[in-house]
Amino acid sequence: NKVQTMPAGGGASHGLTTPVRPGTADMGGGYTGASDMYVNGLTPHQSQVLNLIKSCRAAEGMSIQELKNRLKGMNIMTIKQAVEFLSNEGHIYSTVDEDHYRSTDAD
Amino acid sequence: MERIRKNKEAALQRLASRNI
Repeated sequence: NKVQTMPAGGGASHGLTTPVRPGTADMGGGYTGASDMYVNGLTPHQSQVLNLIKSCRAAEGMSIQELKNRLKGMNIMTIKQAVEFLSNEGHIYSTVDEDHYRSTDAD
Repeated sequence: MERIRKNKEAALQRLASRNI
């Protein structure tokens, strides 16, 4: 007589569970409300500064001081931050010194 | 002025890389 013993085990189905994370992918930025509407990816302050620099025909560009004079009421820090942003993005570049900027659009 | 030309070139490159 042969007694066959079936080896137990093995076959239990360990289902691999892949954890599903709720989709919270947020690229950030974007539309933040009507009071701070972005135009072409620029804040109103940034586009104002850019437009002024674009309008300048001088070879050395426009100085921060002149921007400040034209943009009455705009904080000097806001202007400087806008200039820095626009420079980083390549919209403007400094000319004779770090106080004068020209637009890459104008020629 | 060399400095201005270089700055402009660098700015144009930054602008181009942003627009890709």
